[in-house]
Amino acid sequence: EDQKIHKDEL
Amino acid sequence: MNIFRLTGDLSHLAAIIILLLKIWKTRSCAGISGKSQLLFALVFTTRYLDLFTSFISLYNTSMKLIYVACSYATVYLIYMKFKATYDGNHDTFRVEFLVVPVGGLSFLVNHDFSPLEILWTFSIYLESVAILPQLFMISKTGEAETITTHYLFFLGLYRALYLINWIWRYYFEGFFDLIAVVAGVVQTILYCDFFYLYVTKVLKGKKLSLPA
Repeated sequence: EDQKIHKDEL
Repeated sequence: MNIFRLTGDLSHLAAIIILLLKIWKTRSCAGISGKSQLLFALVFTTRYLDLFTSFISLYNTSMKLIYVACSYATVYLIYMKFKATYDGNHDTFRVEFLVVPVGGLSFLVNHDFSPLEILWTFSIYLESVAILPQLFMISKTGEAETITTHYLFFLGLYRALYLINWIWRYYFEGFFDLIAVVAGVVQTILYCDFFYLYVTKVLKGKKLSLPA
């Protein structure tokens, strides 16, 4: 999940 | 989602729309660096490939699609529709000096050595310096139209608001992404000189022109 976290930003 | 992140996104959107409208209404892209706009199109393309692999929210997906579509529309207007007005002679920044080192760095310093992650990292690094051809063009011609300075202001404000967002997220969510933060700081610093001129000149009703 950590890898996905920054993808919530643009 | 906090208020800084949201206003950052909206500021980014405002910048993109201001630029599109400026070109569309004046039927001219004079004073705009096509190279910077090409780099931004590359930034969005390489960053938002996760549109195909993961869904975060309707907001996230729609904003990504809008950014990508607008950046391609801008490039189309500059290099196709209003090509005759494009100031290529003044848009002489060598983009390979940005793309090559940034490409190398994204291979060396990333969160995970996988294609999508390297491309995401590349886009973060590239975004931080993608405005340089535009700033170089302004320093070369010594001036910028007021509407172009509004575009630059919102574009710079967006990353500055993201910095506050990251401080907020660090304290309240324990979220910290070193790559994004360092690149975001670099990106914001590049605008500082411009912010100064914007506040001291443009906001006082004067045109942005640099001393010869």
